[in-house]
Amino acid sequence: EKQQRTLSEFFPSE
Amino acid sequence: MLEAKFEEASFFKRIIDGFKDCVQLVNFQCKDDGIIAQAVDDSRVLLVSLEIGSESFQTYRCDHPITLGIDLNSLSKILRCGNNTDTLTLIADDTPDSVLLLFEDTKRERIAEYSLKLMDIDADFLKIEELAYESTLMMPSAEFAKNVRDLSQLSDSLTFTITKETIKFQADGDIGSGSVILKPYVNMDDPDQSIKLEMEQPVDLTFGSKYLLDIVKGSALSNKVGIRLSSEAPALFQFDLSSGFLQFFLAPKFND
Repeated sequence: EKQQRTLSEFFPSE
Repeated sequence: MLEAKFEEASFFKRIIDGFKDCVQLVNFQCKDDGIIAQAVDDSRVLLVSLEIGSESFQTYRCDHPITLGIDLNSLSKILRCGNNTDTLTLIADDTPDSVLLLFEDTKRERIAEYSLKLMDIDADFLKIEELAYESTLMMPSAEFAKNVRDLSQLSDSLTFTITKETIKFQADGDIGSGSVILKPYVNMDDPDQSIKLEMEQPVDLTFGSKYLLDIVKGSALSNKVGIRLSSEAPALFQFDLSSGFLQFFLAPKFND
């Protein structure tokens, strides 16, 4: 089963 | 002072309808060259990025940068009060606690004026760097929306597989499975109906259906959707405006 990733794993917060 | 006039209220309605179901509280940043907004959904899987260039307006003036913190549910209520063919002017002072929405029916000299209270929205801004995408796809937005809506009935995940000459959307669920296979196609009579594919690397990615169902609501904004995919990054779905865009960045599903 594939797990949903979040954007925070790819884009840092400013 | 912000004074931004849309030639037709329906244009702004379509923009807001394009993303109001996935995010609720949004800071609209108004600058001299237009309005931008960014918001992330509560699950932090889908990011919406909006740019309405000043050329999308009939007239546009913004003397100082202004942030309008808006609850989209409230804004939608007011936008429903105007007629589609009315002009719509957004008016705010330099330190606003509300924004004025002025609907004008120039033929009938009817003017409707609504004031929307602004909110102080504490939202962090994600830094989106220019990503290197492995496959870029441009296709009719209505066709993409149909594929997503059809296949989402079968599974809560959709898989996009791009190879050299083929685009495949696939769903595999409890009640059965389905797939739609497309090939690049040029329609000389109606270029918006063409399908373009630029593939540098084959891509095989899985996305949550519920997020894709939100994304395809942007189809009302543009006849075409641009889809950029990378095996190691969020996908980008873009609907172009006459000046500006509505973008969705969607994090994929991966195996652990």
